[in-house]
Amino acid sequence: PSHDEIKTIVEQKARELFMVCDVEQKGFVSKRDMQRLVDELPLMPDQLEEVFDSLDDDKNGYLTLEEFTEGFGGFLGLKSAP
Amino acid sequence: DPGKPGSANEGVLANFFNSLLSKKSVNSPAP
Repeated sequence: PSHDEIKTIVEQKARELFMVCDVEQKGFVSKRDMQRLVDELPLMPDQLEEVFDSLDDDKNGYLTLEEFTEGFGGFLGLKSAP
Repeated sequence: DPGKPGSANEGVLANFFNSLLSKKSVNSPAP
């Protein structure tokens, strides 16, 4: 697959995962949304906070789909295009 | 290197995304 195809697949998957976090479909994930996942994921609250802080690039307390997708791409070993 | 930003929590991030992926695949009905 081409770079663009991979990018599209990653974005689609990231969107699906983002929607798991953004249950209210606000368009962003807050720390409160993240803490709700403690019942569903095998992570401790402080680990979820750590994940949130590392994905929240601009540190504004809101995790956007773009930030989430970038973090997901990084997890997959992809570098974001300059 | 715990002092280097982004490197200390790579394992936690990987755990987070892996868990989300498993959860998503469990919850998603087959097409």
